[in-house]
Amino acid sequence: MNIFRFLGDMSHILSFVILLLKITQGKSAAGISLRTQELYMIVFCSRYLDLFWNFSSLYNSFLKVVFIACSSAIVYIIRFKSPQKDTWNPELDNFPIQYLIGPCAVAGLLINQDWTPFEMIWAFSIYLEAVAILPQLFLLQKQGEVENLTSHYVAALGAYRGLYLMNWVYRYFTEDDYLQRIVWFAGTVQTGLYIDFFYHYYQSKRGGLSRPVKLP
Amino acid sequence: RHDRRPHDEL
Repeated sequence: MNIFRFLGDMSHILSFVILLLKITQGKSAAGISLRTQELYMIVFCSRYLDLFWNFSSLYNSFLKVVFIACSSAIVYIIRFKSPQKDTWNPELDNFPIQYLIGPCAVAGLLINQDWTPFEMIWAFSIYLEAVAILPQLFLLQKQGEVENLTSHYVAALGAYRGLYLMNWVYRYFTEDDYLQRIVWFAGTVQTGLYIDFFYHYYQSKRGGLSRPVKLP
Repeated sequence: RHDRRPHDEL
């Protein structure tokens, strides 16, 4: 464990806290893409299948359960719970996620670590996580303006993988036999998708004014 | 170095 990975995990947890607060306290999922939340649920449920046989640390196993539980709860609330379910707009949040899941599944089959079924599933979850934010970014693009809490949610989510990139650089230089090109490539793509958002987020938050984040 | 996946990352 290093400070970058720890901060990355904290940023990821923060993104869950912000989103859960927003949809439970704010009683509204307006501006949140259910499609993206469904993709994250698939990502965590597939990646953490090894919860039952890979025990790395209590920290690791605990967060795996937390991430599966939170992502599932978020999908449940937005999909089934009133009044949140009435604030979800299927016309706006209509990104064809099958065009994300399909190619990621093929990529997971073709490019993975050890050609075992679980490694294929693991690689699938890594590729899917890299593109899972797309429906959310498309929704924000359509709306033009981003609600304050939602902007912090997306920023925390982008920061988490950005911090993981730093963690991988740190591990590359401090561990002599460490090479993880699959997750490095996917993590770079994932963080890259946020660059545009980060630019507008920074512009809107600069100088302490909390002007709304505007996406062109 | 060769690719290996440490199972310690989330």
